[in-house]
Amino acid sequence: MNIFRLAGDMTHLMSVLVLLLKIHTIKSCAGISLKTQELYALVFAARYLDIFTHYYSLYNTVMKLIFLGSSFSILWYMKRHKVVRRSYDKDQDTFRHHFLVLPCLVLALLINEKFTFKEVMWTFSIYLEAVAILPQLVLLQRTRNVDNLTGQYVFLLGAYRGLYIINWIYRYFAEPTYSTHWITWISGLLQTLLYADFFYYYINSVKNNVRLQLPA
Amino acid sequence: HDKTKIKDEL
Repeated sequence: MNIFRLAGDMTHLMSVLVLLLKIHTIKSCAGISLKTQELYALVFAARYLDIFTHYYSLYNTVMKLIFLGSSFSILWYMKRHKVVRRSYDKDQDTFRHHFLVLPCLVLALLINEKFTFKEVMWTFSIYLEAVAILPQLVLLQRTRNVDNLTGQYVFLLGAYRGLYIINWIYRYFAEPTYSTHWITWISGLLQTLLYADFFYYYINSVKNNVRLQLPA
Repeated sequence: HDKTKIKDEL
């Protein structure tokens, strides 16, 4: 475990905590895309099929449980909680997210490292994670005025992806036994690029100390 | 070694 990987995992964890904090304390999910949250829950469910069959480390298992638990509880809050669900921007969150799932599944069936159920599901989760933020970015673009916690949530998610790329480069040079997962690298790079535009406006808003507002 | 076995990242 290197510092970039740990920092990446921690920003990922913080993004989830920021989101849960917003939902749990303010009792609002305004500005949060349910579509993106559904995709993330699917990403974790497909990727962590090995959670009870393969043991890597206590850290690994605990983090997987946290990501699975938090993503499904966010879904529960947004769909079932009687106060939170009323703040959901249903009319704005119209991205057809199901149309992302099928192409990712087909791509995983065609391009994978090994044609087994678990391996295809893992690859599917990598492809789907790369595009899962799209409904959220579209929702931000529509609402334009982004509240602090929502802005921080997306910023932390983007930071997590960026740090993972640095982690792969580090591992490539530092670990002799490390094998390059091209599928992960290319998907991860694409995923990080999706945040570039948002990052530009986010950093500017922090620098100028003004509320984050995306251009029309 | 089989690289598909090493899934130590989250």
